[in-house]
Amino acid sequence: MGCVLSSPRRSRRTPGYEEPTVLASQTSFTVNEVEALYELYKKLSYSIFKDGLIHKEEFRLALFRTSKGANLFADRVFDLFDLKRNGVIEFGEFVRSLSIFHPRAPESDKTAFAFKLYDLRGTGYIEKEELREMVVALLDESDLCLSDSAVEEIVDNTFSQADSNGDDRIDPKEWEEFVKKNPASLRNMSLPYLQDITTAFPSFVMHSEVDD
Amino acid sequence: RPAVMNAFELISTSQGLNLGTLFEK
Repeated sequence: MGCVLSSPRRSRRTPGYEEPTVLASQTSFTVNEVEALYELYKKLSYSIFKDGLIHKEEFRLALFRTSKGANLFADRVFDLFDLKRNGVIEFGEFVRSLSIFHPRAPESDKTAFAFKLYDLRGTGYIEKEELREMVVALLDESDLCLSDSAVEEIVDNTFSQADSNGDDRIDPKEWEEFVKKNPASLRNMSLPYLQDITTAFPSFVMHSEVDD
Repeated sequence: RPAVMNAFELISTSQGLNLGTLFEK
């Protein structure tokens, strides 16, 4: 017991599989961390459709324990992870996107990703209407209850803090300044789990081809 | 009345943005 038997070198890979050495060279992860992420990826990508690709329903299932019902934020994250925009998240997309959430990833990558996430209509700016829509969506999914006037106050206050040139839209530069002053706004952009991914998915050792 | 949080901080608490859930068994 305790020993690792030699693994099948060419076990079946999911469609769109990319070599961990290549992904590690392009991301914040080590090769072993990418291999551990592959264990997570397989679990997620076979949870409903059994095709080795993560579909939106599988992503929702993992986040909410149910695949039913859209969630504005989860669906936005899915769409941003789906770099090829073909409706599924492939392994390389999964690793490259999650890399931004690594605690070691550059702050500028996190800032840029959050900007794209909140620029709901992809205009290159975050508009007040988008901010209001996101606050309302957050309230809908949570137990928080705020009056319409409280929502307006929060949206107006935040918007005026961020929109420093007063042109009624937040541009990437203004966003960068805003998150520097309000770092808690990017709290969700760092996942401590990613530092312990090899511990969380130790079975990667069974399939590992390198020793970091 | 709760202390006023900035709207982006509020949004960041969405479960849909809590990707840590993906790592929970």
